[in-house]
Amino acid sequence: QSQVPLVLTTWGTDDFQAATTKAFLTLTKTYDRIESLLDGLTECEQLQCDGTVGFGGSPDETGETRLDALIYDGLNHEMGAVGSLPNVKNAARVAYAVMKYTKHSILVGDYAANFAVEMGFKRESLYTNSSYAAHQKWIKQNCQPNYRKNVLPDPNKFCGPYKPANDEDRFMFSHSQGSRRNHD
Amino acid sequence: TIGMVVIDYEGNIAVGTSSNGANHKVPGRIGDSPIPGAGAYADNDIGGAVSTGDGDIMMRFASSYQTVHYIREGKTPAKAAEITIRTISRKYPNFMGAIVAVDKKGHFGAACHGMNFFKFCMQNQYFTKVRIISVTC
Repeated sequence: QSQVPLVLTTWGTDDFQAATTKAFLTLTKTYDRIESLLDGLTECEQLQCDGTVGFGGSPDETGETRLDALIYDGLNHEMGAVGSLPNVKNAARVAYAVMKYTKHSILVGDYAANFAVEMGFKRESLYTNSSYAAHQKWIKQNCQPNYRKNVLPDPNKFCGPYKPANDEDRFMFSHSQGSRRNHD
Repeated sequence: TIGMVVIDYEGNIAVGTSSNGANHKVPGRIGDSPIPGAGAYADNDIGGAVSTGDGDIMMRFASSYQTVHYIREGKTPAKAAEITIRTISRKYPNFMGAIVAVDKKGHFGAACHGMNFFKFCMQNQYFTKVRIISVTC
């Protein structure tokens, strides 16, 4: 039996199931694998799947949410990606715009957002009350956990700002076990 | 992170990811998701793979590219994902992550580490609804 057409999606909670359904529906309607992929990824961005996709999740040390996305077409080995994209919600579709409208593979940061706006995407905040609250809570618990090491003050106890620790002060950096929600 | 693989009616493969990265990251940090060969990789003649988990660690092993490479060498998707996951866990025993892999015929599998089990979604023409598949890590 042919196993295709087929959609596979990481994680199994409701929102990821909805993204899979959306992608498969688009595939059966349009026969277009890229459109199917974009619809599925965008569904997760809009649903903020598990808080690890889309706006309002995983704020950085400053409280800002930025987005990463990649579209890779196996037929032509074409791709487009964005990294650390601020203030544009449709990261997957911006990644596709990189593939469609440039000869590059990846655009990052504020310039990626400028490119997105130039290609017709809307510039809008990625903050939400919950990302703001999560960030405030994190600060109150002395910025734990964090991704700093070999700095002063001790990053296992204090917030920054940090500066490099000299040799005597080096602290063992224990690779914090990535919890289900503290991962990419 | 969402990692997604789509194989169309002609067997053409597209893969993609979208993520808001790690919580409380240092500003400027990007994860493995947008990096080709790490967050996702596809080769129409072989198959595709997507990765999720501790992106800072997984990207150092080009986890999706490596998995597709093992499929190219004749491993099943599940075995290919498992070999890659094991390679990473030997260097980083505490890492947490998972890889979903598929060959060009649509046979698929997954492997994981750092959690008890990993669930992923599958839908094809034989199921009217999404199927949730769970693998033990």
